[in-house]
Amino acid sequence: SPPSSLATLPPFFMRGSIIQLADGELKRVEDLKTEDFIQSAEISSELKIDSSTVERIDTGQTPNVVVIQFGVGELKAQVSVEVLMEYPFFVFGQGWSSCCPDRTTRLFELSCAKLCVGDVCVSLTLRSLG
Amino acid sequence: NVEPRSVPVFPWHSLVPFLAPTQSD
Repeated sequence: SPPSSLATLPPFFMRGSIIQLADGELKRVEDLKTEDFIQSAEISSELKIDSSTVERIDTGQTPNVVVIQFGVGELKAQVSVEVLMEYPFFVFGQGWSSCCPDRTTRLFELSCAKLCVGDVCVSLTLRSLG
Repeated sequence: NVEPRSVPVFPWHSLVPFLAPTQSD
């Protein structure tokens, strides 16, 4: 199936952006921890946290675009997304990571690690799907 | 009168990609 596209860069990855957790607490995007996502999902009635393991990272059809294939959840359902190489994902226990951390840091001033095959990213699914 | 500048607040879930596993059956 064709990859879903996350080809835009949302404003909330900019350092200093204010993020509201599910319990109402406000945090800056650069201060978020794995626990913030886990606890917010626990409160949510609609969303649950899933682990998405990076299985492949391929160069996309257009410049600066990569196609990342994830194995989602316990069943490792195959999902691929097409993203700009600086698009950050939150890796469990590690924090923000992208395929090109230098660009992410330059564009968003967001400290970032290199996203690698085998990294386990925070993702969401609908509770009703489980 | 100076109106306070509103700071955008983003919900936590907007930061996380929504990866719905494909239903195999």
